[in-house]
This record gives sequence, C-alpha cells and structure tokens, in this order.
Amino acid sequence: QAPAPTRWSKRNLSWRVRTFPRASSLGRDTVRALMHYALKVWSDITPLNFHEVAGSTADIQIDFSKAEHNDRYPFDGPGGTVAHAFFPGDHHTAGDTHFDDDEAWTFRSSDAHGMDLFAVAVHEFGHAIGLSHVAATHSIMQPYYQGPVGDPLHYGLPYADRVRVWQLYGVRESVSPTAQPDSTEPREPPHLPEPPDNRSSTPTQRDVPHRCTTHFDAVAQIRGEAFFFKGTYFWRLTRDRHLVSLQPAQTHRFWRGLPLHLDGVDAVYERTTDHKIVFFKGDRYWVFKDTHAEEGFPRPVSDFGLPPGGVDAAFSWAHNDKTYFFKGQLYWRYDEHTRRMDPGHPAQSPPWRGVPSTLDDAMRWSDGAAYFFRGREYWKVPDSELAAAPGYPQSTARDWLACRDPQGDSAGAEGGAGAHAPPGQHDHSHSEDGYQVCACSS
Amino acid sequence: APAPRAEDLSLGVEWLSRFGYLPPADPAAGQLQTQEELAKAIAAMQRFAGLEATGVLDEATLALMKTPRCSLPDLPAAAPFRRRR
Repeated sequence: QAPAPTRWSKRNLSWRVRTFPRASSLGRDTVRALMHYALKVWSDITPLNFHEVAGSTADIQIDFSKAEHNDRYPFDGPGGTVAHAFFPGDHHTAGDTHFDDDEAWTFRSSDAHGMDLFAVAVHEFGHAIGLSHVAATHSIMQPYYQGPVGDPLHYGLPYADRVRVWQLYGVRESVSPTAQPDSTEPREPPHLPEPPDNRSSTPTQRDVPHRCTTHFDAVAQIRGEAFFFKGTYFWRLTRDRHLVSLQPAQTHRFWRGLPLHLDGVDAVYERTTDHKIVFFKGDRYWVFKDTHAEEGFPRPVSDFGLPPGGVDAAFSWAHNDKTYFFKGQLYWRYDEHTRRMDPGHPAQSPPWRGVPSTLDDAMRWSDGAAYFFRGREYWKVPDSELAAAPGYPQSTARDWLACRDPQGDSAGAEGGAGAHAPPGQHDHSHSEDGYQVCACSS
Repeated sequence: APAPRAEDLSLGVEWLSRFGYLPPADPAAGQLQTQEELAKAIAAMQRFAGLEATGVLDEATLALMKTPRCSLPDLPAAAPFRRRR
C-alpha cells in the first residue's frame, strides 16, 4: 500500500467493472450505473474525469471477489471486511477496487442486512483517488459501514470530504469558489441510475434534434466517416455514407473528455499530420487522440493565431492539406506542418467560388471534394476545382441523412421507392425494395 | 470492567494488527506485547472510532470490531513499539 496521501498525476481516468457480483439481485447495468454515479460524486467537484472503457487497461479495475483473491486483504465472508481499494501510485494495482462477493449488495433497499453498494463504492473510490480513512464520524471516509447514504442522484459529499479531496486535486472549474459548499441551490438531478452507456435507452424526444429538420453546428470527416454534430448530439455515417443509426448519439459519451456542461461544438476537423481530432468551442479547443481528450486541454484558440471568439468552421482541404478556418466573412489558412498561419490571413472571399460567405462548417470527403454546409443545404467543390459544382446547393438531410422529405421524417423517409441517391453516388441502399435502411459500422 | 474472554482478546489483537493499531504479527514469533501496549492500541482505535477511550475491550468496542467495514487499515502500518529498556 502506497503511503497516503498520494494522488493521480493525470486527470482523465478510465474505469471498468471486470467482474460482477454472482449472486446479487443487482443486474450488471445497475452495477455499472452505480459505479458511474459513485465516481461522479468525486468528479463533480474535482478536475478529475472518469470514463468507462471496455479493455483491460482501465486505470480503475473493479472486481467482485471472494475470500483470498491474490492481494493482502482477503475477504472473510458476509460482514467483516466488505471492500477495499488501492491508493494511486505507480504499482499496477493503483486505483483497483475490490468488493466482497459474499456480501448481499443492494441498492435502494430496506434490507437491513444488505450492503448498499453505492455507499461503499463512494468510500472505496475515495481511496482509489488518494484519500485515507478519517476518524470523523460523518465522513464518507470513516472505515465502518453506516448503511445507505441516500439516492445517488441527490447524494452530496460531506464538507470535510470535499475539503480533503480539494487539497489533493483542487476545485473543478465549474464549482464556483464563492458558492457555499453546503448551498442549497437546486441541482438538476440526472436521470435515474441507468446504464451510462446503455445505447438502447432513447433520450427524451423533447430535446433530441431531428436529423431531417435541423441544421448542424459542425461537420467533419473523421477516419473516413462523416460526423454531423448538433447541440450535444451527433450522427455518424460510414465510409459509404450510410447512417450508423437514425437516432443520434450523445457527444460527451463518445468523445471522452469534453466537459459535461458543453452545450455543443462550433467546428471539428481531423488533423492530417497525426490524425488527431480537433474540437472548437468558443475561445477554446481540445485535441483528441481517438475518442479521448488529451491531457492539458482545453487550450485557447490563440495557439493557432486565431482571435478570441473562435471559429464557425474548420476543415482540411485535400488539395493542399492546409487547414482552413472560417469566422463570419473572414477565413484563415493554417499550415499544420509549420504550425503557423499563412501570411495574408485573415482574408475575405475564400478561394472557392459559389459557396456561401458564411458557413456552419465544411469537410473533405473520400471523393477528394470539399463540402460546405450552411443551414439545411450543402455545396460541393469537386477535387482540384475552385468553384461549386452546378446544381448546388442541395439538401443535406436528403443526401446525407437518409431523409426523403427534408421537412420531416415521413414514413417513407427511411425506405420506399424513390429514395434519392446523392449526386455522384449510386444508391446501394435497399430502400427501393422497401427494406428499412440500416447500417452497422463495427 | 470484567476481563475480556480469551477469544475476544485474540479477536481484538488480530483486529488491531490488521487495521494498523498494532504491528503485524511476526509470522515466526507471533504476537507478543505488554498489557500496556495492548491498552494503548485499543485506546487509539476507540478514539479513531469516536468511542470513549477506555483502553479496554469493552462491549461497545467489541461490537464495533464486528461491524462491517473497509479492509484498509486506519493508520499506516503501526511502527513496532519501542520497548522501554
């Protein structure tokens, strides 16, 4: 055991439930949800971010084990010792958390003999981020089990525990230093403990944008696929332009490391030099390696030589591999190799004729063309040309998002005869035969 | 207070060394400490738990030792007691 207090040097930590309780009434998704909310208790007030991963490389591996299980803390059947976790450090067990599989793990149960999994998990994750036991009877870090601590959606850490974790990691940006720690301001409770990553649960219709009627905040080609971002959601198209799902996915659940309170993004592009993905929002930007934000972000857009206020659009033109940024009527040309803005920018009237003077976003595509999006329409500039192709603008919803009637997603939108193939691409979907259009990218 | 039963005493000593109030038992020599050291360890545990620090394995202390809890020690592993020459 590393001498306490130690702490994590990084801020983005991955976790994974490797083994589940074998004889508990709690389903796997509930166990994962409870772990999510128990970690969220600590990430809500510190700069730490936790995200669930599937692989065996998680920083915090969570296991339900019995009796002797290869560490110095054998469990002892029901009661007695119920769980433990390892402090941060450079040993491979750092952060790992073990629960005694002989305990009757419960959630929202009046069973006096049950062990409330959420309460114990909050305590153990306190160890996993570096907090040791304390003698304060009201602290979540005192060593004895004291029963359930209430609903995970409304649980607030005792003040003494907040101060101790702030001493280790500082205060999360969104937690105002002037607010009273015990202030009674209403907190918007997230949904009931549902699986944080349960794709089958559909968000409430009320706030989900509809792909056939919306215009987009950002569009990007990433690893050969197209991503359309709107608010906190995005749609994803495979390389042959088929929608992965008619329902949008939630941005922050896929792109790990974007602040939860971000209400949308302004522009996204994939960097040609290292294939990292750059997200822009206001004055800040994030660089992602695959789907995880890198340490040290967000940073100010002044890194690019861009003025405060951020950008409307960003894309890398296949013709010269330069990155173009757009803001209002102005555009910039950025050289990714020298990491400098080309002289003479910002400038007015971008090199492509026939495209609108202001944009929502732009992207390159596998056909070598550049596509410019604004409102519900898009313009195509074929490869090596400097003017929009004739016949544009066309409808984004119809040509990219499998909507037949751009004004609404009528029954025929997903199928039926007459679905219109986007220009330049023959329609391989089954819609003429009345099949449902569907695709699976992995 | 009545003297604790033998099994309570051994439970107590094992519990105290497991959670950092007594040095871990030497696998060869086992556990050997004076009454004074044991009383100090019990009092430390009672203070940490918010009980009255009597230094005796009384009922409240034994009951708490049977309460479900976290496996980690409360104190970094106790340094071996320095014996008075």
